[in-house]
Amino acid sequence: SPTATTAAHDHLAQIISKSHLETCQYLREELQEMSCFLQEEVEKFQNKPQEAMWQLCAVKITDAIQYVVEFAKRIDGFMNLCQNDQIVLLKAGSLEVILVRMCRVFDPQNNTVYFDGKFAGPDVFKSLGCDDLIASVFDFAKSMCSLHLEEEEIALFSASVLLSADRSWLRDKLQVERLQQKTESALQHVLQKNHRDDGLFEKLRTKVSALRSLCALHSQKLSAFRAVYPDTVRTLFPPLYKELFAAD
Amino acid sequence: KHKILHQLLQNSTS
Repeated sequence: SPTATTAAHDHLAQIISKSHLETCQYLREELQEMSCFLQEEVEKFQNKPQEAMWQLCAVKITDAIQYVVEFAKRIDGFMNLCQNDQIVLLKAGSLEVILVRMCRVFDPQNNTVYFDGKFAGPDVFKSLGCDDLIASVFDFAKSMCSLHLEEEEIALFSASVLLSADRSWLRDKLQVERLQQKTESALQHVLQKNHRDDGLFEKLRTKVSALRSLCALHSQKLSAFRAVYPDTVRTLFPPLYKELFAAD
Repeated sequence: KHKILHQLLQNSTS
């Protein structure tokens, strides 16, 4: 019955929102008090050797991924998937979820993102040597911010991104598809409940392809970096980061 | 392969 469906959507939305808030790493309120890096601090980042800045970013990404793993574990049904599929979904989707979550720690007014204690503009990441990737990530965060999503909507969208049934190497695609469909209907229900414009769900769908290109670009940049600095990656990068992005 | 991810998945949620 429609009432039962509505209740099921509300219930799922509630569980996923709770999981999201419990694992979101930063609360919006605590970030409100944070300042931007001063020019001399920006220069310190810019003067870091390329390897050191890559290592710092790999550490930050890995920290964030641990929260995403925790989020996944608390999503209804995720832990019922076989472990192969849990790993496939996290391997393909954890960076995408981080990019979605980034809109929460992004200030579109001055184009800065919370990083290593303060808000940082794209220039902070100059020494990575991947200006195009950084510019695309900032553009993406800005466009996500312009949708003014509420936490509940970010939570459900993140979950649906993580539960993408079209990832390669899934053993039980059907089960993932079912979970994704449930999450997407709950998202649509929440968008309706919040009186969002009709096009928002479709706009979010278009973000999925943007996420995939950003992750492909990250892999490409990592390969290029690893070709030049194999030892840095092998000895200094966090093991979890290597497992996810730099497997042989 | 994926030793750490395995471990993280198996740790009970706090």
